[in-house]
Amino acid sequence: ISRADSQCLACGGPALDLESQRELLLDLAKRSILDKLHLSQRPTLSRPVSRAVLRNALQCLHGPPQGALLETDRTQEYEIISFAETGLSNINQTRLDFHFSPERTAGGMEIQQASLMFFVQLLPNTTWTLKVRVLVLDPQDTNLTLITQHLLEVDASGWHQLFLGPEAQDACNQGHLILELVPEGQVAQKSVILDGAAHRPFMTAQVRVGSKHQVHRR
Amino acid sequence: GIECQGGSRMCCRQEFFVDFREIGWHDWIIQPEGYTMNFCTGQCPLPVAGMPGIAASFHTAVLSLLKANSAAGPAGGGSCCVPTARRPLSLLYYDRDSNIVKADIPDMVVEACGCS
Repeated sequence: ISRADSQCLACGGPALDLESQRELLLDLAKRSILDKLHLSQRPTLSRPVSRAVLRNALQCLHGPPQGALLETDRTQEYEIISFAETGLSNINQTRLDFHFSPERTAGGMEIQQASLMFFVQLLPNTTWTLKVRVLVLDPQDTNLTLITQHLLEVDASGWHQLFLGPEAQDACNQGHLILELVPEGQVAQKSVILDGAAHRPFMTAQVRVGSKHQVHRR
Repeated sequence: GIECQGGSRMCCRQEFFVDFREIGWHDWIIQPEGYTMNFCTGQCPLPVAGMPGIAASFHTAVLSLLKANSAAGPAGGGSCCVPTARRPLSLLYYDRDSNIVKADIPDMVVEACGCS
């Protein structure tokens, strides 16, 4: 709504009234954030995350050191925390499903490093060998394909971290990563991998915008 | 750069805070609660357009002068008020899979304005 009695300082045209100008600026801010995050619209939350889980996960985030300034020519980087769905688990095996938004993975994002964080509760003085199988879903025939596996010695209760290799990173890039944690050699009374509200397994990934997004200024 | 104050019509930086709660984005953006976007506004009349201090850069000042001398130019001297320094913004937010994403986005906060 232009105000006939005054002039825009920048372009010399009729000035907007303050409320319209504020609306316009907020709209610009929204569009700028969505553009820079490569999102077509603001995300709608399907599965809220509990504060306890959020707090645990945030302690694992590795941001730039406080006060460090980003060099303007650095490519945009992300850190992602993805919480596992543990639907298809039982006492002897915990299955973790991680999903990454197609628009993020299709946009040429490259996962630089990924690690799994999970909480284990053991009886005192016991040691477990844990096999971690990395699987991908074959889009054609919906079968699971084992791409690699890790063996882990766990001898204390608490949070444990496993760095995932390039195979898992490739699976993340395809949008869906499946991990199976199978205790070896011992009969469990109950699952040693906890996934209650405050102990939900999650994955952290450091992501860089891939070359497709690079705009080179000549 | 110059901060916009009172009735000044000169090229300056206008402070502007975007409150995520006000725009209804506080559910998916975890931190921060808002950010100072700021913007540039004001005129770049001829004498000012030529001053390196307020120009976007020394080269811009020289170009503005060349342009101004060779063309009549609109009332504003043919030079615009633009950001000369910007700062990144760190965002922590949920994506549509309820993953938590931490992103450092360059050039989101206008720190200073000048004539170009």
